[in-house]
Amino acid sequence: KKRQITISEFFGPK
Amino acid sequence: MLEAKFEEASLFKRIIDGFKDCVQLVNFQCKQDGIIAQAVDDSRVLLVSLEIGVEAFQEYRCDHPITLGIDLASLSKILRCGNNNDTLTLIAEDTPDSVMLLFEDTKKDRIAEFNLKLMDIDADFLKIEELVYESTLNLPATEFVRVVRELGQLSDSLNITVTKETIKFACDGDIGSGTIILRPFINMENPSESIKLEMDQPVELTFGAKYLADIVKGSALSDKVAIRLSSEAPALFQFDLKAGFLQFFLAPKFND
Repeated sequence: KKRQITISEFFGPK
Repeated sequence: MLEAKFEEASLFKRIIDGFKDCVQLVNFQCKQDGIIAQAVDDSRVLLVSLEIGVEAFQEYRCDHPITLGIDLASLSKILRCGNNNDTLTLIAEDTPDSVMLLFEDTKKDRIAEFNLKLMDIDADFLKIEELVYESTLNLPATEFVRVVRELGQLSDSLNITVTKETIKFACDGDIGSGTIILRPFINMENPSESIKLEMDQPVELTFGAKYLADIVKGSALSDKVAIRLSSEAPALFQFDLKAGFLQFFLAPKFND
């Protein structure tokens, strides 16, 4: 089973 | 004041068509050196990053930074009004509540002016880290579109495996499974038809097919797509403009 990762887990607010 | 004139309205139409189906509300940041925009889709899986450099415009002037908060669905309605080969000028005051879109045909016989109301969009501008990618692929955009359309019919996930000599796309769904293998080659006569592969380490990743179906819409902008993959980070799909680019950062699916 694979879990969809989100972008927020990699890129934070500037 | 912003005055940004495209020689052909079709360029701006293609840029907007390239990402309007995955994000709706976008802040366009206009500065002296061009226009940038960034937006994340509602599920926060796909990040779109756009850069239109000054050289993409026939004329460009922006004295002070201006943010245009735009609903892309509304903008598209207006963009459908002008002809593709009209010039299109975006005009806005320094603190605008609307942006004017001015279409002029080449003979200047027909001048159409539309004002689009702007929105106050509360979206954080994410800092995109300089990532280290393990593999970089360059494909004809048409090939990329074809792979995504064909395999996307079978499953909601698409797997990409890159080894030294092959790029393998695979899917496995309820109705069956499919695999497409591409090997790098150089087409001397038609370089944009070439498939290039630079690999530091083999990489295998799984992506949501519906996000890839959105990303392929960027192929209206360029006949090539660059795909950069890392096993630990979002993949980058990039379509280059004459001056600038449309980038999609897509977060993968990981094993639980």
